[in-house]
Amino acid sequence: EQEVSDNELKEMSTQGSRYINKEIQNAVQGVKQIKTLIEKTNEERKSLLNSLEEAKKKKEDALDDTRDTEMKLKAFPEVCNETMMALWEECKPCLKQTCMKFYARVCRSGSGLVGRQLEEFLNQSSPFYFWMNGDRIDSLMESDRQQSQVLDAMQDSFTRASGIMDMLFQDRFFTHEPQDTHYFSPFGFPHRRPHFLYPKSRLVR
Amino acid sequence: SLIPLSHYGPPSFHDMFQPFLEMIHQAQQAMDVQFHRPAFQFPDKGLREGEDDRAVCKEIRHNSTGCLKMKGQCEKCQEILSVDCSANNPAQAHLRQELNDSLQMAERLTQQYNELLHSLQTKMLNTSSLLEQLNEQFNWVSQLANLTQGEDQYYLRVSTVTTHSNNSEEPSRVTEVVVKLFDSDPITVVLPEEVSKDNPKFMDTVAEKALQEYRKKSRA
Repeated sequence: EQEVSDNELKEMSTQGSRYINKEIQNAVQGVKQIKTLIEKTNEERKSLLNSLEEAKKKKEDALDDTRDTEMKLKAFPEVCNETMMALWEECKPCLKQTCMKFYARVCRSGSGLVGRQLEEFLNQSSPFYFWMNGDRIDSLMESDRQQSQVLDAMQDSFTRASGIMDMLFQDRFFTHEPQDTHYFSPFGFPHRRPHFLYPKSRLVR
Repeated sequence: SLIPLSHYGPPSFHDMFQPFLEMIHQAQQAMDVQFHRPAFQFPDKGLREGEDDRAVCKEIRHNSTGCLKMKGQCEKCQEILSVDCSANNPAQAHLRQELNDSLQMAERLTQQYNELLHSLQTKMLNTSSLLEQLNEQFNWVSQLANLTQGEDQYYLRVSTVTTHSNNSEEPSRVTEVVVKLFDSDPITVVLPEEVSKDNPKFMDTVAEKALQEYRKKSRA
């Protein structure tokens, strides 16, 4: 049976609303805590970006030195030619056999085409490429390219997300930070300018 | 009150909370979509012998350079690397040593850079999981706001309170309270005899159960 009067229903609704309001406040507090954690992670991210910038500079200097030295070495007349060519003629078949065995065992897709491609590649290569570690240098250049790609992708990703998080956190529940000249939104980049003005320098971007 | 007044008077519950969920989802998508792009296959390239076989297969198919990394398994290829032409040209030998040194430096710095990239990716994954926590923690409020159109003064409105025996065999009686959270569908909370309506905490218990029920439904 219905037991309570309208007034009692109102009183119960008020009490229940107070509880819900408290729960919403708790949730908003939780959002604030998470916002603080996101900001902290973002500060760590920015300091990592600075470290990456420094590391990239050093890495590129070392790569430039390597390429300069390689160019100087290439300028020398090829010496020990006979020794090199003799070794190369024995190196190639071993390399081809080792590689095709690996490919058949691990890569499983058709090794016929790959075998012919490898044969052609080895016949076009010079033992001096080996002797000067040309494969290691090419591998480093490829890594450098891929690393730039990965960093750009991460930056694009974060730029997109941080724009949304700026909106998400700025006005809704949080009083504005003191708006002074140096203030920049917690998720944006310090020198935040409209994108089209912002030269896509590979490093900083 | 819950929300500081904005310039235009107290924003409604709907205005404040409704867009939140959508924005969290957008931020999550922006963060996550990139992780599934090929660019995120880290270039842990052959600076170490144990590199990912798949990457080697790809390289062998692409331009055969993947095979050159197997030179360590061919004695004659190794001998090429140790051919010493310095007798003919000491300057060249010095230059080759210089090349080796700068190459080792470049490889070490490339590895360092890779580790920093991994750390950066970890930070982004952390942000991604914090956004997920945000979503988990808060989506119910945003969904309630989505439901809320009017300006009802009650966040929780009790519509009926009835008591009846649980079933014909058992004499124990239960209290059934039907409530609505904002403009949600009615939620029925059934309380055992032990939770008396006269208990000051009665409505907290009702509200807590109603909210649990609502959040369970909104997760589903």
